[in-house]
Amino acid sequence: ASQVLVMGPDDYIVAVVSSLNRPFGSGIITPSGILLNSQMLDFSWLNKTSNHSSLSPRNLIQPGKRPLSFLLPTVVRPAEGMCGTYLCVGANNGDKALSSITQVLVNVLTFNKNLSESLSLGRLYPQLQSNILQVDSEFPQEDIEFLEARGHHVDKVKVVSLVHGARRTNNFIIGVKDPRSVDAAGATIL
Amino acid sequence: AAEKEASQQSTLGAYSPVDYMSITSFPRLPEEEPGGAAAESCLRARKEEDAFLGEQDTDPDSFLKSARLQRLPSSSSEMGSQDVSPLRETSKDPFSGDCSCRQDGLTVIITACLTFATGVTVALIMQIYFGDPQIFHQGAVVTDAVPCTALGIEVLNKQGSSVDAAIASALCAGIINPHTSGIGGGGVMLVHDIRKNESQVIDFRETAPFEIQEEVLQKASEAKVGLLVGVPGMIQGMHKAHQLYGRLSWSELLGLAAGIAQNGFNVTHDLAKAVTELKELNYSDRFRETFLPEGQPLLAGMLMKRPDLANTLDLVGAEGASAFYSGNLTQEIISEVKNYGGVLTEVDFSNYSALVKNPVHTVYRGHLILSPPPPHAGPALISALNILEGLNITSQISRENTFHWIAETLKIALTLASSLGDPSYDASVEASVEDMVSKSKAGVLRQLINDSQSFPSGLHIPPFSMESGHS
Repeated sequence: ASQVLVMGPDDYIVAVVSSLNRPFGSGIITPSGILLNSQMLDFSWLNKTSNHSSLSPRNLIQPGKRPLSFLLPTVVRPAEGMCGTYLCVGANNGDKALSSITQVLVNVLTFNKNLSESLSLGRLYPQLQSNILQVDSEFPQEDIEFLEARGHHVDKVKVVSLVHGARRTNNFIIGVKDPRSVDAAGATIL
Repeated sequence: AAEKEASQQSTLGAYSPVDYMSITSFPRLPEEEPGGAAAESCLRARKEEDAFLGEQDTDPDSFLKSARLQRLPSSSSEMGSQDVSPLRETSKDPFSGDCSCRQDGLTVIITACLTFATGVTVALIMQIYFGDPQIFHQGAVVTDAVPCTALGIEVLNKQGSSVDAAIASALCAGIINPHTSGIGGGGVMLVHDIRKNESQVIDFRETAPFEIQEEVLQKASEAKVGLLVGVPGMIQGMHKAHQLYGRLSWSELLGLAAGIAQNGFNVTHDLAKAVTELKELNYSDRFRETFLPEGQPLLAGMLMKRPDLANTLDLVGAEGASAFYSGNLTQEIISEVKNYGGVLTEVDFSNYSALVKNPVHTVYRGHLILSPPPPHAGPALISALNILEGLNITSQISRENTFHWIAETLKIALTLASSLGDPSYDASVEASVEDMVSKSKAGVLRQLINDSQSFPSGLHIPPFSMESGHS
């Protein structure tokens, strides 16, 4: 998925997450240069590798229906009044996005870490089907050992998910990309 | 005589004109005192003075001052020195001019102050509305690619709205990183108005074609990738967002994105990596020409141009979203999808609409969290935060414990997410969402977490299968 986060001078916060499902979607490209999606894969349907019991009845394919989505543009604002922290975050990589956004929000709102640090810290993702806990390359080794001691099967991967964010505190606004991304960019109008 | 003089002095001293009430009972000097013409004249003047003093009751201050000036010298002259007194009796009322002048002066000063204050206030108000801003409003844009971030900033600098910037940047992202998104796909936008504290979710997720059947999908071979294609929602979503929040013209926004495709851009590391990871070899010639020119994968930093996409964006910019959903582009997409075994029809395109919804929300540690409603997994995110809030995670708790709790919480949240679906097709989804985002439900789910031991996912709540992929 690709993410766009905007905090403008008009006091609006906008977060967009869009996707084609698999890389290059279906791989079908029209003469006008439009690459078409493969979003039907997000429905729950029986294929060779899954069984009936794990089918989600609410996400079965039906004409005109939208499939379950882990595209999660998320906005945070003070619960009362207007003073305080405003945040918008987005993430990619399917259901790993949910996991990563949760951890970034905990870092900012619970541990009061700044946005840059919150995005750069190591993240984990519990894979439900395999019961493996994926951790990214930024995850400290000592913490991996502790998690293993508690019965987690930990697998270290390079990147779990990319999370970008923008933060506004009063009139100070900053856009921050995930440091794991080489290509992403955050820019601020001063 | 000396005794009488002393008596008069002491009397005067006792009625010092410090006290207003004392002054009003100013002693009358003996009128029976003999003294010829000068004495008569003095007496007459004294009577006039007394008459005047009687009229000054309404202004104690001026009375005190005038009494001090007039009465004391006059009294002293009566004490035997009136011939040498430098003071002269005047026929003109000494108070009439000065006093009124003093009152007028005060009025002038007050009037001047009020005028000045009013002028300054008006000037300040005009400065606020018409002058240069004294507090500079900032803005920030973050995207997956430098040119798209720059484009978003450019739109903001052109006085475009935040949504305008997001539209241009999102379309740009589909050009620069065509493996992740594009106008052939879909997504979701969350817009929050800080001042009004209002939020809207624009859901432009793809929909399943009307002729799709699960049985067909199950039996489909790899060659029938057309069956995987849903009705693209990107253009409708951007157009809907523009109708609601746009400030620049639609054609200008799409023109800016088309400019990126027309003028070219450097291939990102991410796109180059995605091209090298292409496993399937049955891509069309058009696909190969675009992403594997001369049989070689694109390399990071290479200049890439997409004139085909630029023309498409210009067309949609000029003719509006209908060009994509009921024009030649529609026919082209349908035809191409059918070539690959798909079932998209014109009806799918004409019936497609981007939906505007309210986000799901919760309060987490004094902050309002807003996320998209189903079929998006926002309620599961809300549930995760509600569970974590009750675990009282603080910086005093060890990091390892925190990670363990987060891992266990996410297992529950992801399991909950797997039960979600499109609420338009299953009314029970709404009820599930209400339950999922409630704090009381979070309390119940929190009890499932063991502080010292990890449990296999699905032990407490069985999860539904979710494709582990890039979506």
